[in-house]
Amino acid sequence: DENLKEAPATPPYNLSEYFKQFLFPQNECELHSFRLSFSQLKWDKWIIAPHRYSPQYCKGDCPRVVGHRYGSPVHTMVQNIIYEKLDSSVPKPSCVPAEYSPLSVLTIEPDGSIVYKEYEDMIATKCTCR
Amino acid sequence: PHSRDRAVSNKISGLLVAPEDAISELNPLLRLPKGVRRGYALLPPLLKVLSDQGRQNWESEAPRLQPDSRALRYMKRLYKMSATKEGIPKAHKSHLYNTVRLFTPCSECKHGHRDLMKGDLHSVDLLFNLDRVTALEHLLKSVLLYSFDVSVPTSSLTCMCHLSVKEHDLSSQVCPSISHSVAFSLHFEVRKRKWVEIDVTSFLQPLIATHRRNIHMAVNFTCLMGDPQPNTKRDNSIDMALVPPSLLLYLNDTSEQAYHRWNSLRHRRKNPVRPRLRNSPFADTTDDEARANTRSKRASRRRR
Repeated sequence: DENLKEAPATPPYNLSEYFKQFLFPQNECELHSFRLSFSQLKWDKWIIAPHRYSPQYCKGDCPRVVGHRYGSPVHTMVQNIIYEKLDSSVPKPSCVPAEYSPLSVLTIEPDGSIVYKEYEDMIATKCTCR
Repeated sequence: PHSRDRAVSNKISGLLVAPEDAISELNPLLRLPKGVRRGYALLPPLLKVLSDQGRQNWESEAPRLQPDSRALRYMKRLYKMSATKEGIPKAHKSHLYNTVRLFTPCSECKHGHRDLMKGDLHSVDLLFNLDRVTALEHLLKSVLLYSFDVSVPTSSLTCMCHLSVKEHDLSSQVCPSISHSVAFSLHFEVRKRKWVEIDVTSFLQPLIATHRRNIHMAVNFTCLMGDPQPNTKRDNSIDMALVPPSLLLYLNDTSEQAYHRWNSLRHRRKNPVRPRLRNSPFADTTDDEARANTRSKRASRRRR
């Protein structure tokens, strides 16, 4: 209410565009695909498999009310309130990975032996806001 | 680490690279917990290259010894059986290992001055260096891996094997003594099989459990073509000893970076899989879950 009193009464340039941002939020937090080849990093001499690695990443805006959709803890909403109402130096919640998949890697060791190893949390599979 | 760019890389990736003596100089917020620092040497290679040593490797990679081509072929086959094309460990695996190491013998010598006649048993000395096995990798199974030439003109083989582990007597480095040995025979069909795995877990377990770095063993391995029969002709023998075996170790890496299958299964039982976000290549939602997810999204948009 205070903000409305202070702001000049300038109507939005296009009402439908204005409302669309609420119906279809832009850039919302979600999982994005990213694939790299080990040859790009010149690691293919000692990483035999896989040839490509898709770690994926999370990016996007977190809604003010995260609720059930992102599986966020209640603290996330509390931090949003702190940011908006109390202290803007406290960062907004971020879009980050919530779940991961492991990755199997086949490498050549310096002594010429070969090792197959399964590593945990190497591929993001789900995003959350926190 | 003795990188020229130590200061720069420390600044850039201090969380991963701070050497022990520089830790106290770091901002307390950047200091890793003790447990993680201890595990620095165990960071997977993908993370290690971000460190000082990795940066050196990127610029001028230290040459690595190239593995045996047959060993490489076997491990690639193992990888295909164990992981999807995207590199994700297959879910149907029931075994507990998350690490498999293949070692080729670093040196071998043939005993004796007897003529190498077919059918003669002769010993091949094998020395395996296990420096790459870490303290957190626990042995589940060890295997001697033999490769066969598929042009062997037979459908079955009967092999007699005598395996002994040699201990080096401190008083005499020249003449190792035999600590324990085992003898066995086996019969198998050749067909298209190119590999034979001989389980020697119980035999090597005491040595690997005590973190022995070098395993010196003598292997007598003679195979005869066809089914085992008395008075088998010597002409039917194949000299297996000419093909030195590799040593395969199936291990459970208990470090934090390794994938613990039993842990993920326990987690899944407690927390049923929720629908993944759309466009995820790893989405495994069922149709019902996908419909519920779509309904939920529409509802939340309407509320906004």
